[in-house]
Amino acid sequence: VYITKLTLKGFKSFPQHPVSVPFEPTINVITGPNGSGKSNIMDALRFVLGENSPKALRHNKMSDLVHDQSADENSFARVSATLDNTDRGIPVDEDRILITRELKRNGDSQYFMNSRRLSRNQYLEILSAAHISYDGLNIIAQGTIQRLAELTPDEKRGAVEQYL
Amino acid sequence: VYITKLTLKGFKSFPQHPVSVPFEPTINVITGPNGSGKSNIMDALRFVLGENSPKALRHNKMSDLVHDQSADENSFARVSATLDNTDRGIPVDEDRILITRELKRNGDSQYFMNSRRLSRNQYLEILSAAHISYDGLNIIAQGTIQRLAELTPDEKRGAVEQYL
Amino acid sequence: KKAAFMKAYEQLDREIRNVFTVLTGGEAWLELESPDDPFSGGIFLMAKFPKGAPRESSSLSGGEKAIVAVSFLLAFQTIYPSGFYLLDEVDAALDPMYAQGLGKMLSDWSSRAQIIVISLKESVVSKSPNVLGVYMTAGSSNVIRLKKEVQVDVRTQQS
Amino acid sequence: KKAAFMKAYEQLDREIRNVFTVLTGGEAWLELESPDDPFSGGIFLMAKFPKGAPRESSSLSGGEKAIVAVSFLLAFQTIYPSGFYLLDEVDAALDPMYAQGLGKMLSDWSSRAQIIVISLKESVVSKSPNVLGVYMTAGSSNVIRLKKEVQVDVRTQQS
Ligand SMILES: Nc1ncnc2c1ncn2[C@@H]1O[C@H](COP(=O)(O)OP(=O)(O)OP(=O)(O)O)[C@@H](O)[C@H]1O
Ligand SMILES: Nc1ncnc2c1ncn2[C@@H]1O[C@H](COP(=O)(O)OP(=O)(O)OP(=O)(O)O)[C@@H](O)[C@H]1O
Ligand SMILES: [Mg+2]
Ligand SMILES: [Mg+2]
Repeated sequence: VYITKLTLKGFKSFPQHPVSVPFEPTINVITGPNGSGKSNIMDALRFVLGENSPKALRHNKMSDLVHDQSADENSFARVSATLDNTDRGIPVDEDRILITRELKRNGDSQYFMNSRRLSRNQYLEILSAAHISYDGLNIIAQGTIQRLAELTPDEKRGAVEQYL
Repeated sequence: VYITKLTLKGFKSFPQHPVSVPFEPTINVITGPNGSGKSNIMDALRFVLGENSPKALRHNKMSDLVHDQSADENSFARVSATLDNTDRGIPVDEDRILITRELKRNGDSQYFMNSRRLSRNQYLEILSAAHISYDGLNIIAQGTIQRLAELTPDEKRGAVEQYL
Repeated sequence: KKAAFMKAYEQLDREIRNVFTVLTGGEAWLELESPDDPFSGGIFLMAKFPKGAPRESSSLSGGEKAIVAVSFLLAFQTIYPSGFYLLDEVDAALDPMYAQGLGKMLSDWSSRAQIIVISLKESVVSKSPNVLGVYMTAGSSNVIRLKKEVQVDVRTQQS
Repeated sequence: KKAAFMKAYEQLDREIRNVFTVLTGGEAWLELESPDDPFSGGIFLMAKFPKGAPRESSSLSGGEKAIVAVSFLLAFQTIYPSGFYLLDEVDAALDPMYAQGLGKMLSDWSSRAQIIVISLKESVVSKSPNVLGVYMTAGSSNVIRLKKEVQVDVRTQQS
């Protein structure tokens, strides 16, 4: 399972009109000046995969994730990701799966898979079947790569055990 | 007061034969491949200024600071810095001041100023008259510059108060 | 349980050796703190960079840690495969040679899993067939797709 | 005590504005949480980067934080002068334009205080009249002095 497209609307520095980011199945390099929004794209991917700690998304509370230039009360943040499921890693019989998470100003989230609303737990459980989780080893936030080398020997053993 | 020369002997990756590093009074850029010993030069400067926490020098105990390829029991680490004192920032009537710190394998240190042995407290007190301290704001370790921007508002006020 | 652990451990060890040697020309490997009862001790991640001595990963330099960590991360693919990797400026501490080596390694690896990597380094950006440029206008972020043959200047995207 | 604090605060605010604007073309400034009794509240370090909105320093991006932090650090010189600055790869998170700007700023600043900066970025290394090359041979570090006109390649020093 891999990501073919990410669409951000009102999420952090992304505006209320949707911005789509296309991804290739091989290597994709994201570049741009400091402060342009690169790490916010990474945060959007973690958010749509279920990250629920505002601190991990670099804010104090979830409602701060909504784009702060959209003044109106009803504004919200929405992130969708289109996943290629031809390998059927996700136990759903479809080639493409669209996952979506919407966040209201009050901090509440709703989760959708192929436009069907799911509870957070159902959503996370289906993704975990394909080894997809918002805090997996395969997702490295800015400035944290050295930490893997700084794990204690016991923590390194724990990392191996956890995935058996 | 500024640094005109640093001499390292048996300190971290520096060998038992002394290596001297000349510094200009203006700007000096240190460069080189990963793992060549650049940050160890910075550690040597903090060490000679009195840094006493092994963790801040990236080791578990002080005796690990001695170059680990020098097998013999009597080997030790010695760092000296020549300071230009023409502005008499340091309350000693000399244009040049040589500060030296020696560390034995057992973890004990000895401090010298212009070849006279001093206690650690005398040594640190004389340096602090010129606003020189091993944990001053003017010394930024690798990977820590962002922390200054991440201080809470109270911590930022504290930083200003501390130096009044 | 011990058999499953040892099988995973040996696979991880073998793969780390491969990845690290390709990246640096040096050697990396795993060691068990207590080989007889692996669960009662930890795992040491050892690395010997060219011209250096063998060391445990936690006492390496900033750039060396990043290289060893990426090797560990990619090697993990053999025991717990992921469909994609999201890497945010993992090359920030690398010198030009290792940054280039990492760019090449990630390109090679992208036939095994999708790689999405954020980088400011010319040597990594110019190697990739797919480059996305992010830029800010009037307080909001935008994304454009840059073709491979475009000479990417990290700054010009503001135009 | 309040008078001394306010004097230092205002000097710091003035200097941060100068340094930050030279570095980025944007604006940075200080705000007091409780202006009537400064000791009962904190200090906000605000920054507005070109094309962005004003923000407190802790909610900026990685590279933006590094720029704001260096501005704060240098501005501190006016209230508590140091004879020298030791900076270890403070430019690691900066894009090419800000890295170049920082290199120039540090050169200018070096007439006020000695600057010793570790960098892997070509744009910072080539601007400096004094470059020291560090390299490893047989497990030990060495240092050579590189002249200004030498085209410095971070890697070639191993030769
Ligand atoms: N809720 C929000 N509304 C609007 N902007 C926001 C919001 N949250 C964060 N931002 C802004 O988004 C900007 C971009 O941040 P991001 O961390 O993505 O930059 P970046 O491209 O990764 O930069 P760098 O290269 O420095 O790491 C920051 O300036 C930040 O202040
Ligand atoms: N006591 C010691 N004896 C010998 N070598 C040591 C000792 N302590 C640390 N080292 C080694 O010194 C090497 C250089 O470390 P240093 O952190 O100075 O590199 P660096 O040039 O700053 O690299 P980077 O660009 O990756 O930050 C490391 O490989 C480390 O293992
Ligand atoms: Mg970033
Ligand atoms: Mg270093």
